[in-house]
Amino acid sequence: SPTVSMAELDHQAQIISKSHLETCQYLREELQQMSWQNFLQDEVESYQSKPREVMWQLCAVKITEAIQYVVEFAKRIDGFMDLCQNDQIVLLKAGSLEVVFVRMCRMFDSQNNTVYFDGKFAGPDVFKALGCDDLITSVFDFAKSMCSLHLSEDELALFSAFVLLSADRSWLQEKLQVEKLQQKTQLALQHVLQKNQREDGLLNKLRCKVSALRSLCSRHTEKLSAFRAVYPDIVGTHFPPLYKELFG
Amino acid sequence: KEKHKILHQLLQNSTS
Repeated sequence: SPTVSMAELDHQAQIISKSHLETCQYLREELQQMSWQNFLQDEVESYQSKPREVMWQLCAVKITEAIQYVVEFAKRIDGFMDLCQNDQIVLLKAGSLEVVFVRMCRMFDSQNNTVYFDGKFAGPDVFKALGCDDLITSVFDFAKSMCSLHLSEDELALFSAFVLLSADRSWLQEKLQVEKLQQKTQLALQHVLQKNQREDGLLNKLRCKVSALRSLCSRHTEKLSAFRAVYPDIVGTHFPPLYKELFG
Repeated sequence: KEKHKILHQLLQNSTS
């Protein structure tokens, strides 16, 4: 782009990578050290026999924790805090769970089809009590396909920022500002992909992931509504307030 | 604003 210099793109890429590493919740090395710790069969059964509402609450707590790190990530992206408050909220409300799903591939073991959850690596069967097998399968499939792209931390950081800064979210007040920021992030991502000598089609593959992420999040909302219809008091009194703000 | 009180608060807290 004639309006953004290479130096600016390098700077943007560096800031976003740093922000990602400072807020990624677990370092890759930490996760690698824990990778041999899978839940034993009796532990799996104990999750499966939890009441549905207890498992929902546990997952809501874990999601909320992960989202708090995403909020910190957003705050450190150059330009995010210059957006108006309405737009900061809109972007986080729509995109924070999407970033959690993107980040999940760092905590995912493709060989065993397990994800780091509540202290150990868990397969899809651990989440049976939620009563959302189809959504869980889709989330695991998404993590597996993200893993197959073998993104480096800086690529993952820039893709997360690109997802968060989506300029097509409803209710943005200063759409043009967000568009500019997203465009700059996309150029920085492109720049890093070139620098890392990644294959030509990777950016397109990543663009395809955006629609998969939207579908996962809308299905999460549907499942939550169905759950809330049966357990309105549980959501109202036992779910983390931030979770309710974002998805309520 | 009241609807997103916690998010506002998290955004306003300085980064540590």
